[in-house]
Amino acid sequence: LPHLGFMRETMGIMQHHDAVTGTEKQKVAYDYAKRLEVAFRACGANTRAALNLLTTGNNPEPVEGHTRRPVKFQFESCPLLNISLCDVSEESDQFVLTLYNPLSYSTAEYIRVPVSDNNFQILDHKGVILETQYVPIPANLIDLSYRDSQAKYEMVFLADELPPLGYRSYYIKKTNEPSLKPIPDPAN
Amino acid sequence: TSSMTRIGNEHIRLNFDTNGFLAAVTVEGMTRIISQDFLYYEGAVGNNLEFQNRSSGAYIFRPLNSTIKIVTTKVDITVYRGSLVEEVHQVFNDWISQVVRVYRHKNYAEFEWLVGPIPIDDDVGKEVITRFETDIKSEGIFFTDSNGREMIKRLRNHRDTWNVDIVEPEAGNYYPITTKIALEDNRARLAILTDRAQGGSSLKDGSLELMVHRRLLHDDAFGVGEALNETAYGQGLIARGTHYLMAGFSQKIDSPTQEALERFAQLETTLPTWKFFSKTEYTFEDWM
Repeated sequence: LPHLGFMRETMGIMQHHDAVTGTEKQKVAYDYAKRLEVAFRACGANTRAALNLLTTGNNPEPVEGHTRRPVKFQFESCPLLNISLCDVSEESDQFVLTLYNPLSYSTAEYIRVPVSDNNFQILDHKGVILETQYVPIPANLIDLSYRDSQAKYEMVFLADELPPLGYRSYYIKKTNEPSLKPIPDPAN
Repeated sequence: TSSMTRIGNEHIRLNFDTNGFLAAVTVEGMTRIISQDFLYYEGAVGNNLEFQNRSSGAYIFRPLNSTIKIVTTKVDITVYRGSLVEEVHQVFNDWISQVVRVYRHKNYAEFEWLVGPIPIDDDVGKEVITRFETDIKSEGIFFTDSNGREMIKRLRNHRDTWNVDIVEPEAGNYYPITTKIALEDNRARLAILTDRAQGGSSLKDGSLELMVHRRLLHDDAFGVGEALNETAYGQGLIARGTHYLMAGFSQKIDSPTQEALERFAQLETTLPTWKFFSKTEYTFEDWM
Protein backbone atom coordinates (compact mmCIF):
# COMPACT_ATOMS: atom_id res chain seq x y z
CA LEU A 1 0.00 0.00 0.00
CA PRO A 2 2.77 2.56 0.69
CA HIS A 3 4.11 1.89 -2.83
CA LEU A 4 0.71 2.47 -4.37
CA GLY A 5 0.23 5.49 -2.12
CA PHE A 6 3.37 7.13 -3.44
CA MET A 7 2.21 6.55 -7.02
CA ARG A 8 -1.23 7.96 -6.12
CA GLU A 9 0.34 11.09 -4.64
CA THR A 10 2.58 11.48 -7.69
CA MET A 11 -0.32 11.09 -10.10
CA GLY A 12 -2.19 13.70 -8.06
CA ILE A 13 0.68 16.14 -8.46
CA MET A 14 0.88 15.32 -12.18
CA GLN A 15 -2.66 16.63 -12.62
CA HIS A 16 -1.50 20.18 -12.01
CA HIS A 17 -1.94 22.10 -15.27
CA ASP A 18 1.77 22.93 -15.42
CA ALA A 19 2.64 19.20 -15.32
CA VAL A 20 0.07 18.37 -18.01
CA THR A 21 1.19 21.07 -20.44
CA GLY A 22 4.91 21.29 -19.66
CA THR A 23 4.77 24.89 -18.45
CA GLU A 24 6.52 24.13 -15.16
CA LYS A 25 9.95 25.54 -14.35
CA GLN A 26 12.88 23.34 -15.36
CA LYS A 27 13.78 22.34 -11.80
CA VAL A 28 10.15 21.44 -11.15
CA ALA A 29 10.25 19.26 -14.28
CA TYR A 30 13.27 17.46 -12.81
CA ASP A 31 11.34 16.92 -9.57
CA TYR A 32 8.31 15.57 -11.47
CA ALA A 33 10.57 13.15 -13.36
CA LYS A 34 12.23 12.04 -10.13
CA ARG A 35 8.90 11.44 -8.37
CA LEU A 36 7.58 9.42 -11.31
CA GLU A 37 10.76 7.33 -11.41
CA VAL A 38 10.55 6.59 -7.66
CA ALA A 39 6.83 5.77 -7.95
CA PHE A 40 7.41 3.41 -10.89
CA ARG A 41 10.23 1.65 -9.05
CA ALA A 42 8.15 1.33 -5.90
CA CYS A 43 5.19 -0.11 -7.78
CA GLY A 44 7.61 -2.49 -9.51
CA ALA A 45 7.52 -4.48 -6.25
CA ASN A 46 3.74 -4.79 -6.56
CA THR A 47 3.83 -5.87 -10.20
CA ARG A 48 6.60 -8.38 -9.40
CA ALA A 49 4.51 -9.90 -6.62
CA ALA A 50 1.41 -10.03 -8.78
CA LEU A 51 3.23 -11.53 -11.77
CA ASN A 52 4.91 -14.15 -9.57
CA LEU A 53 1.51 -15.20 -8.28
CA LEU A 54 0.14 -15.35 -11.81
CA THR A 55 3.07 -17.21 -13.33
CA THR A 56 3.95 -19.69 -10.60
CA GLY A 57 0.94 -19.75 -8.35
CA ASN A 58 1.20 -19.58 -4.60
CA ASN A 59 2.30 -23.18 -4.31
CA PRO A 60 5.57 -23.73 -2.45
CA GLU A 61 5.73 -27.42 -3.44
CA PRO A 62 7.56 -28.73 -6.52
CA VAL A 63 5.43 -29.08 -9.62
CA GLU A 64 4.71 -32.71 -10.55
CA GLY A 65 7.46 -34.15 -12.70
CA HIS A 66 9.92 -31.42 -11.74
CA THR A 67 12.44 -31.46 -8.95
CA ARG A 68 12.61 -27.71 -8.52
CA ARG A 69 10.15 -25.55 -6.65
CA PRO A 70 8.40 -22.79 -8.56
CA VAL A 71 10.86 -19.95 -8.85
CA LYS A 72 10.25 -16.32 -8.11
CA PHE A 73 11.38 -14.06 -10.91
CA GLN A 74 12.61 -10.50 -10.82
CA PHE A 75 10.29 -8.96 -13.37
CA GLU A 76 12.16 -5.82 -14.36
CA SER A 77 10.77 -3.01 -16.44
CA CYS A 78 13.16 -1.36 -18.85
CA PRO A 79 12.11 2.31 -18.77
CA LEU A 80 14.69 3.20 -21.42
CA LEU A 81 13.34 0.81 -24.06
CA ASN A 82 12.11 3.94 -25.86
CA ILE A 83 15.76 4.63 -26.70
CA SER A 84 16.50 0.95 -27.45
CA LEU A 85 18.29 0.34 -24.16
CA CYS A 86 17.75 -2.47 -21.66
CA ASP A 87 20.41 -3.81 -19.29
CA VAL A 88 18.87 -7.28 -18.93
CA SER A 89 18.60 -8.04 -22.64
CA GLU A 90 21.97 -6.48 -23.47
CA GLU A 91 23.97 -8.26 -20.78
CA SER A 92 22.28 -11.65 -20.35
CA ASP A 93 22.93 -14.87 -22.25
CA GLN A 94 19.45 -16.06 -21.38
CA PHE A 95 16.45 -14.23 -20.05
CA VAL A 96 12.68 -14.34 -19.99
CA LEU A 97 10.47 -11.68 -21.52
CA THR A 98 6.93 -11.50 -20.16
CA LEU A 99 4.34 -9.47 -22.05
CA TYR A 100 1.13 -8.32 -20.39
CA ASN A 101 -1.65 -7.32 -22.78
CA PRO A 102 -3.68 -4.43 -21.25
CA LEU A 103 -6.32 -4.61 -24.00
CA SER A 104 -9.61 -6.40 -23.51
CA TYR A 105 -9.14 -8.45 -26.68
CA SER A 106 -6.51 -10.83 -27.97
CA THR A 107 -3.82 -9.07 -29.96
CA ALA A 108 -0.51 -9.53 -31.78
CA GLU A 109 2.43 -7.16 -31.50
CA TYR A 110 5.85 -6.96 -33.06
CA ILE A 111 8.33 -6.78 -30.17
CA ARG A 112 11.75 -5.10 -30.41
CA VAL A 113 14.43 -6.14 -27.92
CA PRO A 114 17.82 -4.36 -27.87
CA VAL A 115 20.64 -6.93 -27.97
CA SER A 116 24.41 -6.77 -28.28
CA ASP A 117 24.72 -9.71 -30.69
CA ASN A 118 22.67 -11.41 -33.37
CA ASN A 119 22.67 -15.00 -32.13
CA PHE A 120 19.63 -15.33 -29.91
CA GLN A 121 16.85 -17.88 -30.08
CA ILE A 122 13.31 -17.19 -28.86
CA LEU A 123 11.09 -19.98 -27.59
CA ASP A 124 7.45 -19.55 -26.73
CA HIS A 125 5.71 -21.28 -23.83
CA LYS A 126 5.25 -24.44 -25.90
CA GLY A 127 8.91 -24.63 -26.87
CA VAL A 128 8.33 -23.48 -30.44
CA ILE A 129 11.26 -21.52 -31.87
CA LEU A 130 9.98 -18.19 -33.16
CA GLU A 131 11.08 -16.43 -36.32
CA THR A 132 13.38 -13.49 -35.54
CA GLN A 133 14.92 -10.65 -37.49
CA TYR A 134 17.74 -8.34 -36.49
CA VAL A 135 17.85 -4.71 -37.53
CA PRO A 136 20.63 -2.29 -36.64
CA ILE A 137 19.98 0.46 -34.13
CA PRO A 138 20.25 3.75 -36.05
CA ALA A 139 23.76 5.19 -36.04
CA ASN A 140 22.57 8.57 -34.73
CA LEU A 141 21.29 6.85 -31.60
CA ILE A 142 24.36 4.67 -31.10
CA ASP A 143 26.63 7.70 -31.46
CA LEU A 144 25.09 9.51 -28.48
CA SER A 145 27.93 9.62 -25.98
CA TYR A 146 25.68 9.62 -22.91
CA ARG A 147 23.50 6.71 -24.04
CA ASP A 148 25.39 3.97 -22.19
CA SER A 149 24.49 0.84 -24.14
CA GLN A 150 26.13 -2.21 -25.72
CA ALA A 151 23.17 -2.89 -27.99
CA LYS A 152 23.93 -2.88 -31.70
CA TYR A 153 20.75 -4.52 -32.92
CA GLU A 154 17.10 -4.74 -32.16
CA MET A 155 15.77 -8.28 -32.28
CA VAL A 156 12.29 -8.29 -33.78
CA PHE A 157 9.70 -11.03 -33.33
CA LEU A 158 5.95 -11.38 -33.49
CA ALA A 159 4.23 -12.00 -30.17
CA ASP A 160 0.99 -13.56 -31.36
CA GLU A 161 -2.25 -14.48 -29.63
CA LEU A 162 -1.60 -12.41 -26.53
CA PRO A 163 -4.65 -13.10 -24.36
CA PRO A 164 -6.91 -10.22 -23.32
CA LEU A 165 -5.82 -8.76 -19.98
CA GLY A 166 -3.37 -11.65 -19.76
CA TYR A 167 0.25 -12.48 -20.34
CA ARG A 168 2.65 -14.63 -22.35
CA SER A 169 6.28 -15.35 -21.53
CA TYR A 170 9.13 -16.01 -23.96
CA TYR A 171 12.42 -17.72 -23.17
CA ILE A 172 15.31 -16.03 -24.98
CA LYS A 173 18.80 -17.54 -25.07
CA LYS A 174 22.07 -17.09 -26.87
CA THR A 175 23.06 -19.81 -29.31
CA ASN A 176 26.32 -20.67 -31.03
CA GLU A 177 24.81 -20.18 -34.45
CA PRO A 178 24.72 -16.55 -35.47
CA SER A 179 21.88 -15.47 -37.68
CA LEU A 180 22.52 -13.49 -40.80
CA LYS A 181 23.70 -10.00 -40.00
CA PRO A 182 21.40 -7.32 -41.31
CA ILE A 183 22.91 -6.19 -44.59
CA PRO A 184 21.58 -3.05 -46.22
CA ASP A 185 20.21 -3.17 -49.74
CA PRO A 186 22.55 -1.78 -52.35
CA ALA A 187 21.89 1.89 -53.09
CA ASN A 188 18.86 2.34 -55.32
CA THR B 1 10.40 4.65 -61.68
CA SER B 2 13.03 1.95 -61.48
CA SER B 3 15.23 4.15 -59.32
CA MET B 4 12.67 4.33 -56.56
CA THR B 5 13.12 2.47 -53.29
CA ARG B 6 10.11 0.57 -52.10
CA ILE B 7 9.19 -1.08 -48.82
CA GLY B 8 5.91 -2.59 -47.75
CA ASN B 9 3.61 -5.57 -47.60
CA GLU B 10 0.31 -6.76 -49.09
CA HIS B 11 -1.60 -3.86 -47.45
CA ILE B 12 0.63 -0.82 -47.79
CA ARG B 13 3.71 0.06 -49.83
CA LEU B 14 5.87 3.18 -49.51
CA ASN B 15 7.92 4.57 -52.37
CA PHE B 16 10.95 6.79 -51.78
CA ASP B 17 12.36 9.03 -54.51
CA THR B 18 16.00 9.26 -55.57
CA ASN B 19 16.57 12.06 -53.05
CA GLY B 20 15.51 9.77 -50.21
CA PHE B 21 12.15 11.39 -49.42
CA LEU B 22 8.84 9.55 -49.19
CA ALA B 23 7.16 10.08 -52.55
CA ALA B 24 4.08 7.88 -52.82
CA VAL B 25 1.98 5.37 -50.90
CA THR B 26 0.17 2.40 -52.40
CA VAL B 27 -2.81 0.94 -50.58
CA GLU B 28 -4.88 -1.95 -51.94
CA GLY B 29 -3.28 -1.49 -55.35
CA MET B 30 -3.96 2.24 -55.67
CA THR B 31 -1.10 4.72 -55.50
CA ARG B 32 -1.29 8.34 -54.33
CA ILE B 33 1.40 10.97 -54.05
CA ILE B 34 2.31 11.41 -50.38
CA SER B 35 5.54 13.13 -49.36
CA GLN B 36 7.02 13.65 -45.90
CA ASP B 37 9.66 16.08 -44.72
CA PHE B 38 11.02 17.74 -41.60
CA LEU B 39 10.93 21.53 -41.47
CA TYR B 40 11.15 24.17 -38.79
CA TYR B 41 9.70 27.52 -37.84
CA GLU B 42 11.85 30.16 -36.23
CA GLY B 43 10.38 31.23 -32.91
CA ALA B 44 9.08 34.78 -32.64
CA VAL B 45 11.04 37.18 -30.45
CA GLY B 46 8.44 39.67 -29.28
CA ASN B 47 7.98 42.51 -26.90
CA ASN B 48 6.50 40.84 -23.86
CA LEU B 49 5.00 44.14 -22.63
CA GLU B 50 2.51 43.99 -25.51
CA PHE B 51 -0.08 41.24 -24.98
CA GLN B 52 -0.40 40.32 -28.67
CA ASN B 53 3.32 40.52 -29.40
CA ARG B 54 4.92 38.06 -27.07
CA SER B 55 7.76 35.68 -27.77
CA SER B 56 7.17 32.07 -28.70
CA GLY B 57 7.56 30.05 -25.52
CA ALA B 58 6.28 27.29 -23.26
CA TYR B 59 2.64 28.48 -23.43
CA ILE B 60 2.33 29.80 -26.97
CA PHE B 61 3.54 28.86 -30.44
CA ARG B 62 4.27 31.98 -32.49
CA PRO B 63 6.54 31.64 -35.48
CA LEU B 64 8.62 34.66 -36.42
CA ASN B 65 7.03 34.70 -39.87
CA SER B 66 5.32 32.40 -42.33
CA THR B 67 8.61 31.38 -43.93
CA ILE B 68 9.28 27.79 -43.06
CA LYS B 69 12.83 26.50 -43.17
CA ILE B 70 13.80 23.28 -44.88
CA VAL B 71 16.46 21.14 -43.24
CA THR B 72 17.79 19.39 -46.34
CA THR B 73 17.14 18.70 -50.00
CA LYS B 74 18.71 15.25 -49.96
CA VAL B 75 18.27 12.46 -47.44
CA ASP B 76 20.78 9.65 -46.96
CA ILE B 77 18.90 6.38 -46.84
CA THR B 78 19.76 2.78 -46.03
CA VAL B 79 17.28 -0.01 -46.57
CA TYR B 80 17.00 -3.20 -44.50
CA ARG B 81 14.67 -5.97 -45.56
CA GLY B 82 13.70 -9.14 -43.77
CA SER B 83 10.85 -11.54 -43.32
CA LEU B 84 9.23 -9.58 -40.46
CA VAL B 85 9.92 -5.94 -41.17
CA GLU B 86 11.26 -3.70 -43.94
CA GLU B 87 12.96 -0.48 -42.84
CA VAL B 88 14.32 2.65 -44.47
CA HIS B 89 16.82 4.49 -42.26
CA GLN B 90 16.86 8.17 -43.22
CA VAL B 91 19.42 10.77 -42.13
CA PHE B 92 18.22 14.31 -42.83
CA ASN B 93 21.08 16.17 -41.13
CA ASP B 94 23.27 16.01 -38.02
CA TRP B 95 20.29 16.38 -35.71
CA ILE B 96 17.33 14.85 -37.54
CA SER B 97 17.01 11.20 -38.54
CA GLN B 98 14.16 8.75 -38.95
CA VAL B 99 13.37 5.08 -39.47
CA VAL B 100 10.35 4.33 -41.66
CA ARG B 101 9.15 0.74 -41.33
CA VAL B 102 6.38 -1.59 -42.36
CA TYR B 103 5.83 -4.83 -40.46
CA ARG B 104 4.55 -7.97 -42.16
CA HIS B 105 0.74 -8.00 -42.41
CA LYS B 106 0.31 -4.62 -40.65
CA ASN B 107 -1.87 -2.06 -42.44
CA TYR B 108 0.08 1.00 -41.33
CA ALA B 109 3.59 2.41 -41.64
CA GLU B 110 5.69 3.61 -38.72
CA PHE B 111 7.81 6.76 -38.79
CA GLU B 112 10.19 6.69 -35.81
CA TRP B 113 11.84 10.12 -35.67
CA LEU B 114 14.88 11.27 -33.70
CA VAL B 115 15.23 15.05 -33.44
CA GLY B 116 17.81 17.05 -31.51
CA PRO B 117 19.77 18.60 -30.06
CA ILE B 118 18.25 21.55 -31.93
CA PRO B 119 21.17 23.87 -32.70
CA ILE B 120 20.96 27.37 -31.27
CA ASP B 121 24.44 28.65 -32.08
CA ASP B 122 22.76 31.19 -34.40
CA ASP B 123 20.75 32.49 -31.39
CA VAL B 124 17.50 31.53 -33.10
CA GLY B 125 14.86 29.40 -31.37
CA LYS B 126 13.43 26.64 -33.57
CA GLU B 127 10.21 24.64 -33.65
CA VAL B 128 10.56 21.46 -35.69
CA ILE B 129 7.64 19.87 -37.51
CA THR B 130 7.06 16.82 -39.67
CA ARG B 131 4.79 17.48 -42.63
CA PHE B 132 2.90 15.01 -44.84
CA GLU B 133 1.68 16.40 -48.16
CA THR B 134 -0.83 14.67 -50.41
CA ASP B 135 -3.07 15.43 -53.35
CA ILE B 136 -6.19 14.86 -51.25
CA LYS B 137 -8.68 17.69 -51.85
CA SER B 138 -9.57 18.40 -48.24
CA GLU B 139 -10.99 21.90 -48.89
CA GLY B 140 -9.70 23.35 -45.62
CA ILE B 141 -11.27 20.61 -43.49
CA PHE B 142 -9.34 18.32 -41.20
CA PHE B 143 -10.08 16.31 -38.07
CA THR B 144 -8.35 16.26 -34.71
CA ASP B 145 -9.12 14.01 -31.78
CA SER B 146 -10.63 15.02 -28.48
CA ASN B 147 -8.25 13.47 -25.95
CA GLY B 148 -8.29 10.14 -27.82
CA ARG B 149 -12.07 10.00 -28.07
CA GLU B 150 -14.34 11.55 -30.72
CA MET B 151 -12.90 13.35 -33.73
CA ILE B 152 -13.61 17.07 -34.05
CA LYS B 153 -14.04 18.68 -37.46
CA ARG B 154 -11.80 21.71 -37.99
CA LEU B 155 -12.04 24.25 -40.80
CA ARG B 156 -8.99 26.35 -41.57
CA ASN B 157 -9.27 30.05 -40.58
CA HIS B 158 -12.66 29.44 -39.02
CA ARG B 159 -14.32 29.23 -35.61
CA ASP B 160 -17.79 27.71 -35.24
CA THR B 161 -19.20 30.24 -32.78
CA TRP B 162 -17.78 33.63 -33.77
CA ASN B 163 -16.44 35.47 -36.77
CA VAL B 164 -12.69 35.20 -36.59
CA ASP B 165 -9.99 37.20 -38.31
CA ILE B 166 -6.89 35.03 -38.23
CA VAL B 167 -3.80 37.26 -38.24
CA GLU B 168 -1.34 34.48 -37.40
CA PRO B 169 -2.03 31.83 -40.05
CA GLU B 170 0.14 29.07 -38.55
CA ALA B 171 -0.45 29.51 -34.82
CA GLY B 172 -4.09 30.42 -35.36
CA ASN B 173 -4.75 27.09 -37.04
CA TYR B 174 -2.84 24.82 -34.67
CA TYR B 175 -4.87 22.40 -32.55
CA PRO B 176 -4.00 19.93 -29.79
CA ILE B 177 -3.51 16.38 -31.06
CA THR B 178 -3.54 13.62 -28.44
CA THR B 179 -3.68 10.54 -30.66
CA LYS B 180 -4.86 11.35 -34.21
CA ILE B 181 -5.12 13.94 -36.98
CA ALA B 182 -6.79 13.14 -40.30
CA LEU B 183 -8.08 14.55 -43.56
CA GLU B 184 -10.04 13.16 -46.48
CA ASP B 185 -11.90 13.80 -49.69
CA ASN B 186 -14.48 11.54 -51.30
CA ARG B 187 -11.79 9.21 -52.65
CA ALA B 188 -9.03 9.09 -50.07
CA ARG B 189 -8.33 9.44 -46.39
CA LEU B 190 -5.03 9.95 -44.55
CA ALA B 191 -4.63 9.66 -40.78
CA ILE B 192 -1.54 10.12 -38.64
CA LEU B 193 -1.59 8.55 -35.18
CA THR B 194 0.78 9.94 -32.55
CA ASP B 195 2.46 8.36 -29.54
CA ARG B 196 2.12 11.51 -27.41
CA ALA B 197 0.25 14.80 -27.28
CA GLN B 198 1.52 17.21 -29.93
CA GLY B 199 0.41 20.34 -31.77
CA GLY B 200 -0.87 19.82 -35.30
CA SER B 201 -2.60 21.43 -38.23
CA SER B 202 -3.47 21.35 -41.90
CA LEU B 203 -2.20 24.64 -43.30
CA LYS B 204 -2.83 23.66 -46.94
CA ASP B 205 -5.32 21.33 -48.57
CA GLY B 206 -4.00 17.78 -48.43
CA SER B 207 -1.30 18.66 -45.91
CA LEU B 208 -0.93 17.51 -42.31
CA GLU B 209 1.78 18.67 -39.94
CA LEU B 210 2.76 17.82 -36.38
CA MET B 211 5.21 19.60 -34.12
CA VAL B 212 7.80 17.16 -32.79
CA HIS B 213 10.35 19.24 -30.87
CA ARG B 214 10.91 22.89 -29.82
CA ARG B 215 13.85 24.82 -28.42
CA LEU B 216 13.25 28.49 -27.68
CA LEU B 217 15.42 31.19 -26.21
CA HIS B 218 12.89 33.65 -24.81
CA ASP B 219 10.24 33.51 -22.10
CA ASP B 220 6.72 34.21 -23.38
CA ALA B 221 5.73 36.07 -20.17
CA PHE B 222 2.73 33.93 -19.37
CA GLY B 223 4.12 32.88 -16.01
CA VAL B 224 6.91 30.35 -16.10
CA GLY B 225 9.66 32.98 -16.28
CA GLU B 226 12.01 30.70 -18.23
CA ALA B 227 12.71 30.08 -21.90
CA LEU B 228 11.80 26.61 -23.22
CA ASN B 229 15.44 25.68 -23.63
CA GLU B 230 15.81 22.27 -22.04
CA THR B 231 19.25 20.75 -21.79
CA ALA B 232 20.83 17.52 -20.59
CA TYR B 233 24.53 16.75 -20.30
CA GLY B 234 25.21 20.28 -21.52
CA GLN B 235 23.31 19.79 -24.79
CA GLY B 236 19.79 20.45 -26.00
CA LEU B 237 17.35 17.59 -25.50
CA ILE B 238 16.94 14.86 -28.08
CA ALA B 239 13.41 13.60 -28.66
CA ARG B 240 12.48 10.21 -30.14
CA GLY B 241 8.92 9.29 -31.04
CA THR B 242 6.71 7.54 -33.55
CA HIS B 243 3.99 8.47 -35.98
CA TYR B 244 1.78 5.85 -37.59
CA LEU B 245 0.49 6.55 -41.10
CA MET B 246 -2.77 4.97 -42.21
CA ALA B 247 -4.28 5.61 -45.61
CA GLY B 248 -7.36 4.43 -47.46
CA PHE B 249 -7.86 4.99 -51.19
CA SER B 250 -10.83 3.85 -53.20
CA GLN B 251 -13.22 5.07 -55.85
CA LYS B 252 -15.68 5.96 -53.12
CA ILE B 253 -14.05 5.71 -49.76
CA ASP B 254 -15.93 3.84 -47.08
CA SER B 255 -14.85 6.26 -44.39
CA PRO B 256 -16.39 4.56 -41.32
CA THR B 257 -14.59 1.30 -42.15
CA GLN B 258 -11.28 3.10 -42.52
CA GLU B 259 -11.91 4.91 -39.25
CA ALA B 260 -12.65 1.59 -37.55
CA LEU B 261 -9.27 0.27 -38.71
CA GLU B 262 -7.66 3.43 -37.36
CA ARG B 263 -9.37 2.89 -34.02
CA PHE B 264 -7.90 -0.62 -33.66
CA ALA B 265 -4.44 0.65 -34.60
CA GLN B 266 -4.83 3.52 -32.13
CA LEU B 267 -5.66 1.14 -29.28
CA GLU B 268 -2.72 -1.12 -30.11
CA THR B 269 -0.23 1.73 -30.40
CA THR B 270 -1.34 3.72 -27.36
CA LEU B 271 -1.85 0.64 -25.18
CA PRO B 272 1.01 -1.66 -26.17
CA THR B 273 2.03 -4.66 -24.07
CA TRP B 274 3.81 -4.07 -20.78
CA LYS B 275 7.26 -5.65 -21.02
CA PHE B 276 8.97 -7.36 -18.07
CA PHE B 277 12.50 -8.77 -18.32
CA SER B 278 13.79 -11.49 -16.01
CA LYS B 279 17.28 -12.88 -15.83
CA THR B 280 17.28 -16.65 -15.42
CA GLU B 281 19.79 -19.45 -15.01
CA TYR B 282 17.21 -22.15 -15.59
CA THR B 283 17.12 -24.28 -18.70
CA PHE B 284 14.08 -23.88 -20.91
CA GLU B 285 12.62 -27.14 -19.58
CA ASP B 286 12.98 -26.11 -15.94
CA TRP B 287 11.67 -22.65 -16.69
CA MET B 288 8.65 -24.11 -18.47
